[in-house]
Amino acid sequence: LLSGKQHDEL
Amino acid sequence: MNIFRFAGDMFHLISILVLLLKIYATKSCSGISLKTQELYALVFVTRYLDLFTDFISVYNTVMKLVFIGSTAAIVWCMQWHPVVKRSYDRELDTFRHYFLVGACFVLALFLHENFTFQEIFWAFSIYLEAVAILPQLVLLQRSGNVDNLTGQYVFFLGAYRAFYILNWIYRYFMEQRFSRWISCISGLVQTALYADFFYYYFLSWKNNAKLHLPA
Repeated sequence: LLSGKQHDEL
Repeated sequence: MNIFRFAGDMFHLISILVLLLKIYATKSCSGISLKTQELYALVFVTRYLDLFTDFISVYNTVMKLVFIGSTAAIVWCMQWHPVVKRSYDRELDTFRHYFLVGACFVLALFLHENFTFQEIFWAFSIYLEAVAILPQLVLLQRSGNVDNLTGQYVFFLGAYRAFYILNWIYRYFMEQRFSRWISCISGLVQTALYADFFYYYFLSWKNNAKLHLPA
């Protein structure tokens, strides 16, 4: 789902 | 998303709600550092630049809006609310936080993941968050006593960061592609800054005494 997304953390 | 990160986000949310509660319930912001709140507002604005460009999840977007909105509300209250602003400890909250902003920005220019506008501001926000609590901790030391809502505010902020460290450990073992050294190192520095506060908080809780930080 979040692969490749750099910053999935808040 | 893992339980450590979710718990961390909830502690972060609780810390901000505790602060909003204190301000609205007591109509006072004594013991709260406006400079720390300004730094946090800057942290959220520079970190969530991708708010409208990248959609990650409803949860992610909603939390970003809540963090930006609530911190902006706290800064607004402490500066413009006719009743609240009178209780702001202006003469105690004298930490020169502009140096923190400058130092973090210079560091972000050298240490970042990609040399792009968004990445540099993201790294800046990570470094700034690590030191944003300093004006608040200095204010607490100067004002000596810590009223329990402000103490809880710092406590929950520390818990949020501690759970994020557990989240990074978890992700390190569970995901082969894990490289968030900027967040990890900065998060460790940030949590270390809370360690001494936690120590005095725990002592006061154990002795059931008023939290008193050594001057």
